[in-house]
Amino acid sequence: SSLTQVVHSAGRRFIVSPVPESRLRES
Amino acid sequence: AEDTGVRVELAEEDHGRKSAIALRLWVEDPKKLKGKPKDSGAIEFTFDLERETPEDVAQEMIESGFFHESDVKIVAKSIRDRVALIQWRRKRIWPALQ
Repeated sequence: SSLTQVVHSAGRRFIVSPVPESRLRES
Repeated sequence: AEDTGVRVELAEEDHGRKSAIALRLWVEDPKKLKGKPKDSGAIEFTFDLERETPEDVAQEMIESGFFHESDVKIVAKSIRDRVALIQWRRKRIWPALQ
């Protein structure tokens, strides 16, 4: 799985990863 | 907590000692949002229970392009509800540490 990192100008780091299929709600 | 369509969970086990905790947020129901979220998956971040507010983090997520600015309140509320639950749980389980 791939991870992406986004750093906001205020310094906070957001690490983005795919949501596991099991955590997605059925619609 | 109210179902906002945005899910926030702990990204690590909480032992009640650290003020900064890792949280993970993702969109469960995009139809509950006003704008279209960036289709990026789960966003993990650190939140300081003593020094930060959910509104601060929500605003930074909007500025980072994860959500439309019209959804700042719903993102903040989702984080706030989870943070309240964490703080309630800490006071109940580890009252001496708080």
